Amino acid sequence: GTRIIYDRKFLLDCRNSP
Amino acid sequence: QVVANPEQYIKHPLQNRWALWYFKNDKTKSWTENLRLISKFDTVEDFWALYNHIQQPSKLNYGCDYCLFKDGIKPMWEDERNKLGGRWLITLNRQQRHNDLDRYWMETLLCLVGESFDEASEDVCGAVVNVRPKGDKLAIWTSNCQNRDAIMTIGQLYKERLSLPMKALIGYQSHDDTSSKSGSTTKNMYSV
Repeated sequence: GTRIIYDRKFLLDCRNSP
Repeated sequence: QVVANPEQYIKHPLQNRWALWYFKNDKTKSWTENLRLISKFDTVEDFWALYNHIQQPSKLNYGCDYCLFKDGIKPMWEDERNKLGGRWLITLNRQQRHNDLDRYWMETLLCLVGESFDEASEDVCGAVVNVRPKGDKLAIWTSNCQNRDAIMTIGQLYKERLSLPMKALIGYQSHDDTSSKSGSTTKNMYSV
């Protein structure tokens, strides 16, 4: 099946977005 | 007619729902009474809302732990999905509490919620950080200590993500060995 993965850059960017 | 961009309002779903536990070292209570569920989350946004809200490990009292486990797996050896497994263990020295502990723990969480170990992510149960006077410890728990390929993949990628020096070996121990160890040290099944 598919797996939802997030790299660290995306996760860190999400931390700062409103 | 203006159509809103879903990217702006839909939360980013994680592959798994995760539960964050906190263990407080209260000698007057039993071990299980000291283990408390803080909260569960299954999106990137809710992960950060929780993470930004709680204390960093370096601020916890001695004897306390954080545990992040897939929903449905209790952070203890006895759990059905832990009992055949083991953990990659990283032991820190006292200076590392100030320099490395918090960023290593955050990186560990990013590896878990981001499913950073390819297919081996299936084997991940959770991660634990122990704050201890003699030296703090970080560990990633996996479900089956016989799944050598998955375990080695996790160990190698984890070491890379923490930028640990190549020569600094980390060891994997089965929970069975850890729970029945006679001496102070547990033998490693694998190392990387």
